[in-house]
Amino acid sequence: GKRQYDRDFLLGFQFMPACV
Amino acid sequence: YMKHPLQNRWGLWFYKNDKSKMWQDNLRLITKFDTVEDFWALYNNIQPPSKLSSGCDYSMFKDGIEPMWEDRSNKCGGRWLITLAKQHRRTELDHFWLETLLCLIGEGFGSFSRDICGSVINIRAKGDKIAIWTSNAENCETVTYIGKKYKESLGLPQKLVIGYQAHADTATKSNSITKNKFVV
Repeated sequence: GKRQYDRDFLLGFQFMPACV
Repeated sequence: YMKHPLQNRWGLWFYKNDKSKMWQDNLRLITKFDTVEDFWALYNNIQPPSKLSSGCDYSMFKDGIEPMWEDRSNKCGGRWLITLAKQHRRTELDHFWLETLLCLIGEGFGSFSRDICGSVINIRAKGDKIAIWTSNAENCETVTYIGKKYKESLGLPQKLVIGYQAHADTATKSNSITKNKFVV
């Protein structure tokens, strides 16, 4: 399916360290 | 922990107005990304638009599309255009730009996201501009849906009218005013 992400979901990752 | 893949890979471009160079030499691809995490890693490490000097642009386009009218994907398309008065640079510009990017990478226009090419932000002394570019100015239903959803995403008041202009009309205009093909 289409990978749709709403803004709140996306904003939740703003300050998370990217581990991989 | 796995990164969250985006539906599309995107390229972020930077344009700096250097009159000693050709237009296309001033346009540079900064990087490409295709995960939520990589988007933020990039976004958190670049200057916000409000800190750029006048004459600069950022563009974010789907991989394979260059941020210019001439690109095959843009040629028959157009843009929803948001113009900002100077006093809104400090308060609204960065916020609008981020909301625009989130609409794009999150495929916020549902199945109509297929028509999205990218987005451009122009930093200009006479007024900043943010636009979403779509691939076909004749796709009335798609263009109108994108415009309505975009306006809603930016939190613009209902009574504020935004316009969609075909690139073909922008490219051939004889004065500084391009007619709107659609408004919402």
